[in-house]
Amino acid sequence: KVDDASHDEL
Amino acid sequence: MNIFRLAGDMTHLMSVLVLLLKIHTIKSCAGISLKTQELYALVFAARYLDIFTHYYSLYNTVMKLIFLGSSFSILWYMKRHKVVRRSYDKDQDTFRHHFLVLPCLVLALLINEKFTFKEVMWTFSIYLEAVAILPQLVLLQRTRNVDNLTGQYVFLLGAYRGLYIINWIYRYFAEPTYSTHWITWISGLLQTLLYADFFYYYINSVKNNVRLQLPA
Repeated sequence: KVDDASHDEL
Repeated sequence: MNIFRLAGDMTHLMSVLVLLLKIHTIKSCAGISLKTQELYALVFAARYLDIFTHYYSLYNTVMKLIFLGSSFSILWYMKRHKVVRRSYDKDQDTFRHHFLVLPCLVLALLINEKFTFKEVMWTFSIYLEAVAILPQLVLLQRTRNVDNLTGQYVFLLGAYRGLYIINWIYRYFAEPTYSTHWITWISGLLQTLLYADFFYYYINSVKNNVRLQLPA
């Protein structure tokens, strides 16, 4: 599973 | 974005609006812990450092601005407003919240996903948010009678991260690219568990339509 490290939640 | 995440954000938004409504309309912050509010302002300041550098969505940016703006205006009301500040009971709000900040910072330096300033600050905000409610919960135990708005505020604040947990479960199974986020998941779970006994007494008080009283 590839997931960019940026945080897309609050 | 899924419905659980949206519900969580809306619940979180409602909690800060309930608090602002209470403070702005009845010009009182009785029963509210300034220390918890200071910790939350720190949480948002540390978490949203990327607000100007990493644009993810209009929704995220707007919500970050709302959370930053509301948490700092609550601080202003409780510390500067001539009427509201008089209703702050600093003799009751005695939790030494500084003892929460340093361990969270040290832990963020030790356990993080990437050792960069922004990532460590983000991780610090995750750990700090998990314990930020403690001064408020301690204050609630002390001030026997909890007024409705304060009870609603704490309930909504606890419920939002619980909805985030459902959002993480949903994303894990629904999104193939969604990877593990142990730091967020474990902190979020711990945070929600801290509210467990409050939830129990709050729901009972609503069900039996009696004033919320936490056991000493």
